[in-house]
Amino acid sequence: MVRLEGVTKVYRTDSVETHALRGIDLVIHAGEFTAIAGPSGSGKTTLLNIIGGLDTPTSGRVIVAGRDLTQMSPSELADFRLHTLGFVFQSYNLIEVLSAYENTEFVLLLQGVPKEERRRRAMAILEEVGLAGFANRRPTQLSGGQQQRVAVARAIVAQPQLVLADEPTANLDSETATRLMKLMLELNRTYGVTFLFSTHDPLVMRMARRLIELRDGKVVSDRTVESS
Amino acid sequence: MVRLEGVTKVYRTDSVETHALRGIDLVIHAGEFTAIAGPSGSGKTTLLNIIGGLDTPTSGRVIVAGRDLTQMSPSELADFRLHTLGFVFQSYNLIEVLSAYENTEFVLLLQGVPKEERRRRAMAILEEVGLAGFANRRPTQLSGGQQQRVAVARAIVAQPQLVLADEPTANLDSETATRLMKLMLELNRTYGVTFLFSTHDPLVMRMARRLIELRDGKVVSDRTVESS
Ligand SMILES: Nc1ncnc2c1ncn2[C@@H]1O[C@H](COP(=O)(O)OP(=O)(O)OP(=O)(O)O)[C@@H](O)[C@H]1O
Ligand SMILES: Nc1ncnc2c1ncn2[C@@H]1O[C@H](COP(=O)(O)OP(=O)(O)OP(=O)(O)O)[C@@H](O)[C@H]1O
Ligand SMILES: [Mg+2]
Ligand SMILES: [Mg+2]
Repeated sequence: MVRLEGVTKVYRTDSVETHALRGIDLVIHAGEFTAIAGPSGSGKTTLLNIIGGLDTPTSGRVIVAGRDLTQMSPSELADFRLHTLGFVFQSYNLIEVLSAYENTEFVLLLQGVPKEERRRRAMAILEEVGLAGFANRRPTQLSGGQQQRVAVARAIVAQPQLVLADEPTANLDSETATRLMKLMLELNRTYGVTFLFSTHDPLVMRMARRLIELRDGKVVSDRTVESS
Repeated sequence: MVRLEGVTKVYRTDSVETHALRGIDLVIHAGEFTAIAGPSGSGKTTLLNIIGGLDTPTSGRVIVAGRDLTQMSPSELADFRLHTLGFVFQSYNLIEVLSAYENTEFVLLLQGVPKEERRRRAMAILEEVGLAGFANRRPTQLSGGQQQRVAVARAIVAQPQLVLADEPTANLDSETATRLMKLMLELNRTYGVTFLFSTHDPLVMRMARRLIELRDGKVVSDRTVESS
């Protein structure tokens, strides 16, 4: 599903270079449920953004669902994201002028899904993340953790092939986080949605079936764990 | 240091009322180091914002450092915040056009602290949170956890009487979070800075000396814990 070959990312600020990714070689197979852990600044967001075609590597190749992202035009990348990916941003990136419901149904709208089906699916997923009663709220009328869950609902409502989630439980209490993870595990097991998420949360790490550790832009460990 | 008497907060959206706080009576003494835990949507941010004079209660009284916030004008509140409080927002609220250094020194600038002292103190606190090498970065050039630490540096650089921190470790790995908490404990023990912070992080809860639990806008438990 995802193959990275020799991916580097160098940011240049004020003549200072930051090597956010230092030669990542990585394969994520379809159907995996994988967590990426690592200290603050270790490259997790950078890696997810590159896999999601939201950023470009300094060098290397990024193949997702059979396509080399480094060879795609901006409009091809946008089309690829719309039809293949769900993304949960670390800062949520909800559209402030849209309600929780409208944020959630937005991807389905862009995909041309008919209104009634959009409504059914968006409301079902908001119910699953515990927010059915908040559907008409704008992001500024929601708590931090509620916004985070809308971001997750939006990312998974269209059951994309691959979901990239950047710290999807950071602002959630354990019970709400567990509920969310179980929802994602169900999508993985029932529909084969591949999940790759960054996290600091030990609860999330425990529920993953594979744990990759980053440190200073490098993969320092990659192990499969058996979970129940 | 902080006294809340019968504080309620009701948000009205689309004819729907949300009772974010349902009659909070609470005393925080000077020098305490207190965590507030509770599920997503339980009222933590609302409570901190009211104590910090950033929001007004629907009813009740809020007395901080001897002043009733509900009786203060906006300019009195702004002056109170500048000279008494440090605040770490859940979404950081860094000033995007300022560097990490400029964000950090900003409060000292407003307080009229001379340039050399501002520089010394801002760089010292950035060093303490592990970000001395990132001082010239703008927020968009920092990782999520790095931005969070700038937000904390900014809140504590002026050693305010009271620091209110809304989930200050949500985007940090355990090691970085522990380092941050130890820094805050040192300020508490050495300078008597009062800390009140909301959190979902068990690590943070363990380091607090008092743990208040909120549920559906009410305090459901309030216990002092002895820590080493
Ligand atoms: N501006 C607003 N308008 C309407 N409702 C609001 C507003 N702000 C917060 N609320 C609601 O008030 C309740 C408490 O919100 P608050 O942000 O205090 O929760 P919280 O405990 O900080 O949650 P989290 O852990 O998710 O950050 C929530 O149900 C939320 O939806
Ligand atoms: N736009 C940018 N310009 C310059 N440097 C950047 C930029 N974005 C990220 N960096 C730097 O690249 C490194 C990796 O950043 P990244 O956001 O990938 O880390 P992270 O592992 O997600 O951290 P966190 O856990 O704090 O979110 C960091 O040192 C960061 O400061
Ligand atoms: Mg990140
Ligand atoms: Mg909150």
